[in-house]
Amino acid sequence: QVSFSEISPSEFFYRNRDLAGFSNPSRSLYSAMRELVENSLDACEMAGILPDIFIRITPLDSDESKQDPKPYVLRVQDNGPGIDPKNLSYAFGRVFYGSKFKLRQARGMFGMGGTMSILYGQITTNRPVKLMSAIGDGKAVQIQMMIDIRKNAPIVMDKQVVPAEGISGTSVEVTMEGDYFRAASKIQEYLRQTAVITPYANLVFIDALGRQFFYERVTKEMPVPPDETLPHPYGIDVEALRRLLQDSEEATLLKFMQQNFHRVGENTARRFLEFSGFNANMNPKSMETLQAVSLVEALHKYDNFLKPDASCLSPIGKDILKKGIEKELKPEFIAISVRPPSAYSGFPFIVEVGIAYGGKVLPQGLSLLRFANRIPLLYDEGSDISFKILDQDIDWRHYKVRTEAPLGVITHVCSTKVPYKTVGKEYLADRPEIERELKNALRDALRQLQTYLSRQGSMAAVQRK
Amino acid sequence: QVSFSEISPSEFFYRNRDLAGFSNPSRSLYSAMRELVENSLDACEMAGILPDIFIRITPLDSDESKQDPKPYVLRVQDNGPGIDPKNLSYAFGRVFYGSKFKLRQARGMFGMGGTMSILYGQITTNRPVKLMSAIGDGKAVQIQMMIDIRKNAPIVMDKQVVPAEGISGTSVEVTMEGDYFRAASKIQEYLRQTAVITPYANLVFIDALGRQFFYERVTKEMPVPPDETLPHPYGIDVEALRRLLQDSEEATLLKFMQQNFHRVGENTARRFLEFSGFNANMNPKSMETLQAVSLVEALHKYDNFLKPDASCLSPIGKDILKKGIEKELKPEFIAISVRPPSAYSGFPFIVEVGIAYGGKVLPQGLSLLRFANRIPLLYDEGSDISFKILDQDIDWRHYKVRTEAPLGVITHVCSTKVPYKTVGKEYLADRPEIERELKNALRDALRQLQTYLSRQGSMAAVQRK
Ligand SMILES: Nc1ncnc2c1ncn2[C@@H]1O[C@H](COP(=O)(O)OP(=O)(O)OP(=O)(O)O)[C@@H](O)[C@H]1O
Ligand SMILES: Nc1ncnc2c1ncn2[C@@H]1O[C@H](COP(=O)(O)OP(=O)(O)OP(=O)(O)O)[C@@H](O)[C@H]1O
Ligand SMILES: [Mg+2]
Ligand SMILES: [Mg+2]
Repeated sequence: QVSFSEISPSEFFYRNRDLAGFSNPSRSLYSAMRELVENSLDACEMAGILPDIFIRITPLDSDESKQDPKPYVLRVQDNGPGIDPKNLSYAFGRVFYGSKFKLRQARGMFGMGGTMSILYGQITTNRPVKLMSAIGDGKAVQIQMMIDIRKNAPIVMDKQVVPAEGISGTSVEVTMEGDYFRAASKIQEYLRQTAVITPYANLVFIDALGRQFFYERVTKEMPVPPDETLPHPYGIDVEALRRLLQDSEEATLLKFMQQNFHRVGENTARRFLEFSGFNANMNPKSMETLQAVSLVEALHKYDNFLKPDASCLSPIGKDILKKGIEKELKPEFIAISVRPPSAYSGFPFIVEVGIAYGGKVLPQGLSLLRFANRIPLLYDEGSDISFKILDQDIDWRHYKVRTEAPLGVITHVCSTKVPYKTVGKEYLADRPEIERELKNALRDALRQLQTYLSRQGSMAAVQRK
Repeated sequence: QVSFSEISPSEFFYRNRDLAGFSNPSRSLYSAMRELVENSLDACEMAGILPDIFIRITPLDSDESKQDPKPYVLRVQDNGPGIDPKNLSYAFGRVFYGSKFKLRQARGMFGMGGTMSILYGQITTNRPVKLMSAIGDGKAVQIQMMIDIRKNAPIVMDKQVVPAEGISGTSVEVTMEGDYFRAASKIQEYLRQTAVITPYANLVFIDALGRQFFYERVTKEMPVPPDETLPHPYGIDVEALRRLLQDSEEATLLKFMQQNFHRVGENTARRFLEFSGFNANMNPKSMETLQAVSLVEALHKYDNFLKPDASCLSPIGKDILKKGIEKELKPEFIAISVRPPSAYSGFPFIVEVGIAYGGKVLPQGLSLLRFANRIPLLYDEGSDISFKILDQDIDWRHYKVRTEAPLGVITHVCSTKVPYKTVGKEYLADRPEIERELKNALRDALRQLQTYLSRQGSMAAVQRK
């Protein structure tokens, strides 16, 4: 009478696709586009390739009188490293499958964004996705596939291998129900903001009306790809520690500490083990469960672990941020504040804030542009921690900014684990450490603005005299 | 160099447990408590058993000087129908496993809340959960188990069967790191609001300080358990239709329409098939994929399907809502507005709104109590659709409510699929149909308040004369 069943991850997100940002045709067209573009940018950056990304949205039916919502062909192609043929169908045909489950900054983190775009196309049009991947070995693989949603597995319907001399890259062509009429401004804004923050990328967008948008790269300087890092002691839990102990190849607990934790050298390890009362020479594999629990307690309590460093992070940087703001917002004044690396729950993060004041591009009043791991966040502004800080924690009168003055605030949080509140990566949850760093960066940038404004004020006073 | 891997559902929510409401010890203690209480209430209601629910939070270490966060034993026990032994370990040991993946109103919907509570306990204390279940067959099963997080499977460490004459019920005892100091007020508020909306339940809560909270039932009248229903044509997509066609046992498309869709009788089916140009006698299994796509288009376009009915829903009802508000908020005036059944994307829903004005319990100004499928929602108020309506869409001056007057707004949305924005069931996403019904209910209740206030005003005027 009470009947139990199990559902697969793809089945779960098929039923609950609004959790992943696929709630309606307009929103889904945006989400599919962004998931694919973010995949392309991640791949190019990891491989050190200057990104050339091509995005096209074409109505399936050439009859222009047909109203939205209606089927579109969304195609995203890049010049990145491509995807190894043995992984290609699973990369897009399985939820919770990917290459970004590591402690290293990337746009992707859940192993499902590409798959959800394919899935949404399939459930609304039943057409297979067309994938093309070349990894620079002289060949390109072309696949047509669908997803077995109940089983969370790809169904490859056609596969061809063609010559592709000297090129690499990935192309995804999905047919899906969309609403370009409603989604257009958000899609264009997403690409524009991506160009602001990724000035080394070429983005070409041909939209449903055939209009071309070309964001040309303004620099050939790419950020250094971040390294994978080890977990920090403050973020470790008992499950994670037990796995490290089980997999450990170190003969002593002292060596184990050094090999498995972020920035723990021999001195730190020795002093910590002394503090925690554990024997530095004990065999990690011999540790009992209750001992592991108290080791975790000690790891959290010990005050002298080095703060996380930023080798696993890739902030935008003051120069690039300034260039991007200048190019897109053309303000009268720019202030940038880059905070030193910090951490929440052991996850390293860096906050960067820009302020753009005046000029003719920004609308009157306050605008907020939010970014996380170089992704523009365009939804749920009111729920985001940045918005709450601007709305509740900043005393604007203190900075003598006229309320009708055009003022743009640009926030970027980068981390090995961005604390998104939702699977759809819409906004950041409140984390006290991140909140504190955002406030500090904001106040620093506002002070720079205040200095500028008072100088303006005193200059105007001098001029009037 | 680019290495792919797959992670299980439990591994995904272990790494991203904040998506499910397990972000820190304080929040996790609340989330674990609520997930278990909601399971107990669901089970009792489905079985028509007046719920007796016992909740206890006890510090693991009796040394009271130990500060939060620290390990607690959380125990939730009910007199419900119990869980069949063959499903017991998977019910709590597997993510995406449960009995509520159906089109019927229930608090649970994701198949993971109980499992997450166990998982959080395990990763913070490494202790097994103790489960007890009796299904009324004279025996009770006692299990100690943990979760193999990588495999998404239970690890049963001990199992005993003991005599349990004439009783049924479930008990869950999980040991987890918590912060009762921070969580106490939210936990107490959750139970108090649950008592408001579930006046037929006995709730006994013994907290970490040994204090007893007893919410005694004020009625023995229970709501009729909702029926499982069929999908409505407006909510169907191509994947869902193809599955129905594949599993279909009907010989004709006409019969198929009647057997598989909500409130589609023979007349409606015949007229729809005529409208869509499909042959009523065709064999459903012979339908081609492209035909299925155009059938779905027609299902969405056809205007004359009956609106969903409410047999799959279980609203609180005007009487119970009024009783609960009276008992807990003791206001001077109550207005209730229950909307007729409606639907979003084919999912039936009902909106109920109560207004409580005046009295000594409510604080000054506006308070919002939100409920969905009889669950109190205590987090992320500012992101919820109800809050946005109160904040942006209501002209309060129109209703002549003094801003300092105590005014409580109680909203309840019940549906076969509550459009939660997050896996942690914190708040409702914006759905235009739900938004419209909430506004209508609110305005209706406010008009009742306005009538009352103007009568008060005129009575006071008369008295002054
Ligand atoms: N354009 C691309 N070029 C190279 N590799 C890609 C590309 N698109 C996807 N991939 C690979 O496929 C994997 C799965 O992509 P998918 O978007 O589903 O998940 P993800 O990017 O890892 O995480 P998220 O769900 O957060 O986006 C990626 O991890 C990446 O290895
Ligand atoms: N106290 C209980 N009495 C009877 N059955 C229960 C009880 N607790 C859990 N169950 C069963 O175990 C299943 C799994 O519970 P779990 O909380 O993990 O998922 P759910 O309630 O179905 O969905 P959700 O994740 O939204 O809570 C339930 O569907 C229910 O069948
Ligand atoms: Mg991705
Ligand atoms: Mg549940």
